[in-house]
Amino acid sequence: MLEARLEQANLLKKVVDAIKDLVQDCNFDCNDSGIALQAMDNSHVALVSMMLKSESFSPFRCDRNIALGINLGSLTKVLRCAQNEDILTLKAEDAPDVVNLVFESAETDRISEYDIKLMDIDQEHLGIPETEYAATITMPSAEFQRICRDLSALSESVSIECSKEGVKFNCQGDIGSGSIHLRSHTNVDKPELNVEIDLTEPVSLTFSLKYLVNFCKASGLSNQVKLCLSNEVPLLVEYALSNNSYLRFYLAPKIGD
Amino acid sequence: VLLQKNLKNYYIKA
Repeated sequence: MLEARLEQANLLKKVVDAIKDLVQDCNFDCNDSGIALQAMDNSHVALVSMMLKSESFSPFRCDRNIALGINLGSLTKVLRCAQNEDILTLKAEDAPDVVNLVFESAETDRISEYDIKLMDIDQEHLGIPETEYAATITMPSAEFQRICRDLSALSESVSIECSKEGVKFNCQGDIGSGSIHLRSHTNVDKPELNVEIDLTEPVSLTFSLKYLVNFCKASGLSNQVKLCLSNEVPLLVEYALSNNSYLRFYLAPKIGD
Repeated sequence: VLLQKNLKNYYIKA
């Protein structure tokens, strides 16, 4: 059986909120290392990969592999019934029909309990190899969100160019063009504002802003976001969580036909 | 025209 207790319901609320517009039905794969999710969007150009390590829960117990097929719309409805600070416990039997969620208020003696019916989801899993990317940019997640939002007002696509000069986000649209240039930057007092660019070779790739704006819904999960790029391969956008847990998004680049 | 390829072109099925 599965029993996983999260100190704050907020974490799961934010994760689900960040991915629910991209993917609808997905399997939460539970085993002794934690709870993982991998799902592609309908057009198969974007992929979500979530890992909540067992260390992110206390306690965490999962005796055998369980796939919980959950509709994220349903999960969102139930998670709205939890206060952000509630303690959240996920429970399921070994061959479950439902997943059970218990919300406990640390301040009051209120305990609420919900069951969500599970679905059989036949999901394709992709093997994503560990990749040495040509450029890795670590930057404030709010800054990345702002760039994507600002440029999406002008264009459907953004080109991300990374060179030893820094990183340039460029777009061209009907009304004109825009570009934002960032260089490596260290703020000793506010390290969350740091921009770090790790480059082994120059990279230039174009991506759909619609998807990037969508990924940025995860900004509330982490102060910093990591963008990993190599020419001609999908972009990795990573939001690191505590205990080596993470929320990652992959996006296929736009290429000439 | 710019196209986005299916991710299955980049990653193999696990």
